[in-house]
Amino acid sequence: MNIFRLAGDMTHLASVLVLLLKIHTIKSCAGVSLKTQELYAIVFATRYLDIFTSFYSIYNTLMKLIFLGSSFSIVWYMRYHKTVRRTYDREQDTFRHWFLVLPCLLLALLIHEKFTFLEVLWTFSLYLEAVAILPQLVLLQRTRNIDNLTGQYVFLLGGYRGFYILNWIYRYLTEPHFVHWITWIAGLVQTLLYADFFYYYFQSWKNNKKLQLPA
Amino acid sequence: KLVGDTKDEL
Repeated sequence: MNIFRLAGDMTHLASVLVLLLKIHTIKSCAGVSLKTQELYAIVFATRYLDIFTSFYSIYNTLMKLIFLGSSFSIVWYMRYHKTVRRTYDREQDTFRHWFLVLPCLLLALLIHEKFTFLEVLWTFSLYLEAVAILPQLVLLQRTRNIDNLTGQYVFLLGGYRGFYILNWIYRYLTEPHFVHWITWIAGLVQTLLYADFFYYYFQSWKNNKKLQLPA
Repeated sequence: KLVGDTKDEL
């Protein structure tokens, strides 16, 4: 464990807690993409399949349970909670996210480190996580009025992957055999997708005006 | 392999 990875995990934890807090306290999910949340639930479900077979550390297992629990409860809130579901703008959140799942699955069947069931699904979860934010970014551009909690959620989510890139550089420099191109490229693509959001987020923060993404 | 593996990452 290094400081970059810890910072990344804490930022990731903060992003899901910010979202859960928003949905639970104001009983609204306006501006949140259910598609992105469903993709994240699939990402965690396929990434943490080894939670029962391989134990690494208390921290590792605890965080996996928190991420699984939070992502599925956010989906549950947005789909089934009587008050929250009414605030979900279904007409705007129209990204065909299943078109993201299939190519990621095919790519995982083609490019992976080992051709085993767990490894292919784990690789699939990496590819899917890289693109899971797309429905949310599209929704933000459509709804234009980004309330600061949703903006913070996306910002923290992008920041977590940015910290992970620093973690991979650190581990590559300090651990001789630590080379994982698939993880690195997927993580880099993911972080790049946030790049323009970060640019507009900082612009709005610097000029102290409402965050507006270009149409 | 676990040491150098990313499986210890979330």
